[in-house]
Amino acid sequence: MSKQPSIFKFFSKS
Amino acid sequence: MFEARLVQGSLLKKVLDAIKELLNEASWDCADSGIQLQAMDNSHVSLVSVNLRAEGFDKYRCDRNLIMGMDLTSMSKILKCAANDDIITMKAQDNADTVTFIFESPSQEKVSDYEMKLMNLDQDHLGIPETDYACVIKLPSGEFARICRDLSNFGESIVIACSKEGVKFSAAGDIGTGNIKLAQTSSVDKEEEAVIIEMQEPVTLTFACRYLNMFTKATPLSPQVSLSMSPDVPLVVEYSIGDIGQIQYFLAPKIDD
Repeated sequence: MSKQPSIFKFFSKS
Repeated sequence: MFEARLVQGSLLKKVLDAIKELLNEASWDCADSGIQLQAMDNSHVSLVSVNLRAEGFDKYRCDRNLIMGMDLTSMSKILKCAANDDIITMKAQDNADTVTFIFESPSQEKVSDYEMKLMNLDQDHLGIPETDYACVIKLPSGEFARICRDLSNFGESIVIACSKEGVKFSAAGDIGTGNIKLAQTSSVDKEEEAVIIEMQEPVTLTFACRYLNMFTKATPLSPQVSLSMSPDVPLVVEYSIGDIGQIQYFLAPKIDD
């Protein structure tokens, strides 16, 4: 099974 | 005072069609340089970024930076009232709580205006780092839409594997498996029919079909789409918006549990 990470994990708040 | 006039109003209609399934509401940031929108979908899996350059508009004026929070379902309903060949103008006063859309027929014989309430949206803006992608694949946008649609019949995910031989899209599920291979085109009559692969290193990543299919709602905007991939970072699916800007979708790759 694979899971879907959030885009938050990759891009930080600016 | 903010005013942006676009003779090719159909582009704005297509932009809304390209984002309304993914986003319920979003803020349009208007500045001297143009209009930008950045928003995550409700489940925070993907990020949409729209950039419309001021020079791309037939008339553009933005005296003060303005953030226009909009319900995109409402905006889409209003833009549906514009004909495809209408000239579209967006207008707002400084500190206004409404925006006005003006639609002019090419002959100027019919002019409609619709006022819409703006919303105060508290949205996080994410910093997108400059990335040199290991693979950039350019292909006809219709082909990409077809591949996503076809492979969605097989499973929830599509594996995109890019190597120097070409790019392979695969899906597997209960009914079986599907593989679609595209080789780089050697010669084409039209530039938009080309498949071009720029590769530094081979990359294989897995993405959710559901999101890829929503991104392909941008297909009418541009005959070509580009897919940028690097190991373990979000895929970028980019369509140009005529000569005035581009729409980018970022989608995190699926990871093994």
